[in-house]
Amino acid sequence: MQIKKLQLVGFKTFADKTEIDFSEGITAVVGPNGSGKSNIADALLWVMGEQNPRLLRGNDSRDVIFAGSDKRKPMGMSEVRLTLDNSDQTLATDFKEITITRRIYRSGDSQYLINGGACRMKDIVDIFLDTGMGKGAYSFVSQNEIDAVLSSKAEDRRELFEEAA
Amino acid sequence: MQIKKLQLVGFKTFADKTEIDFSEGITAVVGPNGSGKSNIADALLWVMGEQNPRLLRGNDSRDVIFAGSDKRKPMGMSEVRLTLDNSDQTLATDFKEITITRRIYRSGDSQYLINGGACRMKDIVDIFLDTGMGKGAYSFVSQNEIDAVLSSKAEDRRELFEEAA
Amino acid sequence: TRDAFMQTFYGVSDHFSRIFQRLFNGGSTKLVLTNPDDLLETGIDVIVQPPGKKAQSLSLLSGGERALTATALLFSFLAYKPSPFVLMDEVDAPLDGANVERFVQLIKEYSDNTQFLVITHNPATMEAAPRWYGVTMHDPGISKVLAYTVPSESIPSEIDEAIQL
Amino acid sequence: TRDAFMQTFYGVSDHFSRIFQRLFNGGSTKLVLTNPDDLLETGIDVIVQPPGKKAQSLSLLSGGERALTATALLFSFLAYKPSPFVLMDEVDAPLDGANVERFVQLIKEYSDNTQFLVITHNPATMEAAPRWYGVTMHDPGISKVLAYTVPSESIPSEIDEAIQL
Ligand SMILES: Nc1ncnc2c1ncn2[C@@H]1O[C@H](COP(=O)(O)OP(=O)(O)OP(=O)(O)O)[C@@H](O)[C@H]1O
Ligand SMILES: Nc1ncnc2c1ncn2[C@@H]1O[C@H](COP(=O)(O)OP(=O)(O)OP(=O)(O)O)[C@@H](O)[C@H]1O
Ligand SMILES: [Mg+2]
Ligand SMILES: [Mg+2]
Repeated sequence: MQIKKLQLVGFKTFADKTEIDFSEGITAVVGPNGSGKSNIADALLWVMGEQNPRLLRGNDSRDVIFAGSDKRKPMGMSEVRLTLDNSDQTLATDFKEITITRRIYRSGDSQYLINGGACRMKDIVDIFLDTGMGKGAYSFVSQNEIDAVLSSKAEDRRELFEEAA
Repeated sequence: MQIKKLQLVGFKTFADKTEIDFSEGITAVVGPNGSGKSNIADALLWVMGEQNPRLLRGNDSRDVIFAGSDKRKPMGMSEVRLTLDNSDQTLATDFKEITITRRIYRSGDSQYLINGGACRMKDIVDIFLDTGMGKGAYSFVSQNEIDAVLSSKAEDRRELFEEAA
Repeated sequence: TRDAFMQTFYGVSDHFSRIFQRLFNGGSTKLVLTNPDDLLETGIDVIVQPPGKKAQSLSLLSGGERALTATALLFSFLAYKPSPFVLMDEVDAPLDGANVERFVQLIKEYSDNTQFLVITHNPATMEAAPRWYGVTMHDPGISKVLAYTVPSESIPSEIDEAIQL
Repeated sequence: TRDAFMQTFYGVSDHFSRIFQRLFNGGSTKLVLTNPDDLLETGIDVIVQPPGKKAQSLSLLSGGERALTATALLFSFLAYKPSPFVLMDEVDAPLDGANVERFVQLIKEYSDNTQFLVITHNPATMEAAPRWYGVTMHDPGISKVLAYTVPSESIPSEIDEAIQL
């Protein structure tokens, strides 16, 4: 399974349509403080099904919608689309290529789509089950989160072992 | 008030007698990970009266005594001595120069001295009252602690204002 | 007393606006009492707007923006009620090049009346200090300290590497 | 199941020893079940000994030692059960030059079979990536992304500064 691209519009500071292409190996994301690097990480977590706004540094699920700037009005919707190459069939789905889309509106309404077809949040989360990329997994380290791996209680660490088992 | 020097022996990784001289302005402390830089910060907090071992990254008050290494045995005592120039009389004491010494032994016994004379912990803490260097003050920022200034509850911030008032 | 607290609150608020704008090269701030009728119990809310952006929850700020905001707040207390000595352990860690430069200018200015002990890995911060203590661990587990007085044309990264040998 | 958990526990423990010794250039580790008789409730204690030092409470480790230890633990899970994709946001922030180098060698090796998205301010980490996304904020509050394919003789700090303009 490989990530092919991530497309964002109206997501946090990514007001304008943005596309990020992934290839094999290591991609570095660089730039000044506050430019939007961690917001890209948030977009990935969000499109893969993160439901807890606190894990995206917000208080409300609508906090991910572009809230405006000095010169631009707030937007009414946030959308992130993730395109995956599943030709090695690692993911729990028959598709060779899979596009996951998530939207949220100011009203609080949400939409979830797999290859353009409406689905539930659960269907998206299930795709990543047992891949190491699922909820509580060890493949996502947010900013300032690495220390928590050690400061967590001994019992909390069991979750990592259960994900790997 | 100026700090003149800090002397350590048996304090965490400072097994051997060490002296650090301070002058005016900025002194930078540099070196590789794990070499002992934050241990110097801990020594300063400790000699000025820090009683909570957790704020010195330990669990027990004796955790500051050199615990040994591959090639050296643990030591039986930890001692830190701070020498201050008080010619401008900023500190709550008549002395023009003041030496504060703190020791702890493996037994758990502690000693506190001001200019060589035995005193109580409280006498040391009182010296720094109302200087901005006291407990809960804003002049000491430990590693990874700066974020707590913002993540603390609104009510906890009042403590900083009270120290400055 | 009520008057002392309010005087401190207004004084620190003024400094905070000024210092934040200096570190962020613009923007604005507001400190708000959560309970103005009960000064013994009130909290203090911190609301900031980086230049060109909207004021949003502190949690949405980037790692570097949070560190810089917290630094501005601490320095506001120092400006209102100076402390003879300030210790900072790696507060510059999340800052990009431009923000480190502004941070360094700030501590240089305050160092006329305040002793600073700054623990850092950052060459730009090291360059601000005329005097360094290099902490090494030639014997594993045992810290040793070397004092350097910095010639004006020294290159910090070379000394940092020298310390690592 | 009990067997699956124990198999994971032993597998991860082996990898952890190996990867820790690689990142720390020596030392040793031990993972210990807090409650071996109740695998559904047990915690896992992490005990480490950096080279030449004594094994002590994790809390006494330095900032950089904790980050490196946590990284070793996460990579142990990845070694035991690979994930197609790994995201790391500024995990290298507290690491000194020598530790960053070892960290970079490690992710390069894992990147043969895993896509990495690494958010960083560190030039050494940037040098490991053949492809960069520079995130800028030319219009305040609005993120823009520029893709760079890195020629082999590029100087990361120059690009980092170019992004800041
Ligand atoms: N919904 C939103 N609308 C507009 N701006 C937002 C929104 N959510 C977050 N932001 C802004 O995004 C910025 C933070 O971006 P981000 O965390 O990605 O920075 P970063 O590049 O990771 O910086 P650093 O290097 O300091 O970690 C903040 O200024 C915040 O106010
Ligand atoms: N009582 C003790 N006896 C011996 N060693 C100790 C004791 N207490 C702490 N240490 C050791 O001190 C080391 C940490 O030192 P310190 O936190 O000062 O490092 P540092 O120079 O600040 O590194 P970093 O740049 O990573 O923050 C750890 O390896 C820890 O095991
Ligand atoms: Mg960030
Ligand atoms: Mg440290």
